Amino acid sequence: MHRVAVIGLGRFGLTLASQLGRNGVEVLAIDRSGALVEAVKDDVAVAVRLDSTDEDALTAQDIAKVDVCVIAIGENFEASLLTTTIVKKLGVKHIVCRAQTAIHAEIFRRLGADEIIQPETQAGEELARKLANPHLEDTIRLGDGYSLIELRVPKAFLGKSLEQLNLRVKYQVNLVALKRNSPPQSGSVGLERIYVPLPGEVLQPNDILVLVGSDAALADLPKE
Amino acid sequence: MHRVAVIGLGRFGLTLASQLGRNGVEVLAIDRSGALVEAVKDDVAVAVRLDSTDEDALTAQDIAKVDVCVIAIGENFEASLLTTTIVKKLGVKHIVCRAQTAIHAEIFRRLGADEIIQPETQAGEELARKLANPHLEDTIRLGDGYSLIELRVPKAFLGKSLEQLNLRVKYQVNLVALKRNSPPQSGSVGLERIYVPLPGEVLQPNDILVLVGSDAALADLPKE
Ligand SMILES: Nc1ncnc2c1ncn2[C@@H]1O[C@H](COP(=O)(O)OP(=O)(O)OP(=O)(O)O)[C@@H](O)[C@H]1O
Ligand SMILES: Nc1ncnc2c1ncn2[C@@H]1O[C@H](COP(=O)(O)OP(=O)(O)OP(=O)(O)O)[C@@H](O)[C@H]1O
Repeated sequence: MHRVAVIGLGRFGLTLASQLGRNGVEVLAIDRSGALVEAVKDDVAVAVRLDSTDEDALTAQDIAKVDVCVIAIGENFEASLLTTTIVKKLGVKHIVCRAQTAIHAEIFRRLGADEIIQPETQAGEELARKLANPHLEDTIRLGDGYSLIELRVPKAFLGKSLEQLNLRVKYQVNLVALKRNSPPQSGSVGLERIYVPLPGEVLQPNDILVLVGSDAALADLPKE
Repeated sequence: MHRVAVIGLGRFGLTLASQLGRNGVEVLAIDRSGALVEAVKDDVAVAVRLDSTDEDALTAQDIAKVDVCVIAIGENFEASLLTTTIVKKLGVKHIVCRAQTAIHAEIFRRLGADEIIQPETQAGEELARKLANPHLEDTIRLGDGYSLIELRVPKAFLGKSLEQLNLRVKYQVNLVALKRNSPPQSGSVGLERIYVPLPGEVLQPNDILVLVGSDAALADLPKE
C-alpha cells in the first residue's frame, strides 16, 4: 500500500497516520481540527485541515488516487457515514472504516466499506482471552482450528529432552521455538533468549514452549 | 485468573466482562450506569451499579479478593485515577488500567497499575503494520528478533516441493504450516484449509506460508 489517506486524527487515526508515515508510506492525513493536523504534519506527506463531509474538499485532495482510505472518525457517526459514502462514490479502491458496534459495522459494510476496525471491542476480546488463559503467555489464531500458543513448561516435561518428549507424535503439536530466561545477575536484569531448539535440548523451569497445532491437540497438553 | 473485576462498561469493558463471563471466569462487573449493568448481568457472576470513586462501595463488594481488577473507564480520567488509587490501597493483587496516551499510562504506573491497555493506540499501530507490509498477511513478534509471519507464496517457489525448497537450510526459516485456499464452487464460498505440510507438498498459487525465523532471515525471503 503506497498511498494511504487517514481521515480523523483521534488517538487511533493519529497513531495510524504517524506510524505509516514513519515507515515510508505516503500518507494524506485529514482532520477538521487544525491542532491535530499540526501535530501530525512532520510525520506525513500531506496534512490537510478540512471537513470530510465536504465532497469538493475531498476531491480537491485527489483522494480517489489513494490505495487505501481509512475513516478513523469515532464518535461522530453521521460524519463517518457521510464520509464513507462520498469516498465510495469517488471510487477509492479499498475503504477501512472504524465502527463502534457490530450494528454500526454492518451499516458501513452496506455502504461499501471493505474492512472494519473496532479498536475497543477488539481490545476487550484480546484481554479477555489473555486473562481467561493465564497459563498461556500468548495465543494466536492461525486459521480455523489452528493456533500458535506460548505455554509455560508443564512440570511433567521438566528435565526431559525434546527427543524423549516426542511432541509431534505424542501430542500432534509442532514445537516452533523455545524461550528461555536466564536469571538476573547482580546489577543486571535477566535475559530472555528465543531460539529453535535441537532434539537434545532438556527443558528447564521457566522455559516457555512456542507450539503450533490444532486447537484440540493444544488443549490436550498438560497445563502444569 | 479465576476472579476478575471490570470497572467501567464502555465498549472495551463490556466486551471484556461478557467474554470473560462466558468463558467460565467469575466476573464482578461495575458501572455507575444502571443500563450498562443491566446489559451485562446475564453474562457475569455479579453486576453492580456503583460509583467506583466511592471506597466504601468498593469495599462492600470485597474487591480486594479478586485476582485481577481492570479499570476500563475511558474518558473520565479523574474517576479512573481515583479508582486506581483506591483499588491499590485496598490491596488488589494485579491492576490493569486503560490509558488514553503514553503520559496517562505513566501516571497510572506510578499509582500502582501493573499493566496498561491503550485500545485506540494499539489498534492504530496494528493497522499501520498491516498496511505498511501488504505482502505479509500477518506478523507476530515472538520475542527479540524472532517473528512468525504469513507470507503469500513468492513466484520463485511456485511448482516446487518443500523438500526441493529446503527452507531450513537455504533461508534458516521454519515452515510451521500452510494455508491453502480452494476456489469457490458455484453457489459456495471458497474454503481455506490450514495444515502442517509434508516434505513432498508442491506449492500452488494463492498458498500462504506460515513461517518462523529471525527477523533478518525472514527479511531475506523473496517477496514475490
Ligand atoms: N467531518 C469531519 N471531518 C474531519 N474530521 C472529523 C470530522 N468529524 C470528526 N472528525 C475528527 O475525527 C477525529 C476522531 O473522532 P472522535 O474524536 O469523534 O473519535 P474518538 O473515538 O474520540 O477517537 P479516538 O478514540 O481515536 O481518540 C477527531 O479528531 C475529529 O476532529
Ligand atoms: N466513577 C465511575 N464509576 C463507575 N463507572 C464509571 C465511572 N466513571 C465512568 N464510568 C463508566 O465507565 C464507562 C466507560 O467510560 P467512558 O464511556 O468514559 O469511556 P469510553 O472511552 O467511551 O469507553 P469505550 O471506548 O470503551 O466505549 C462508562 O460506561 C461509564 O459509565
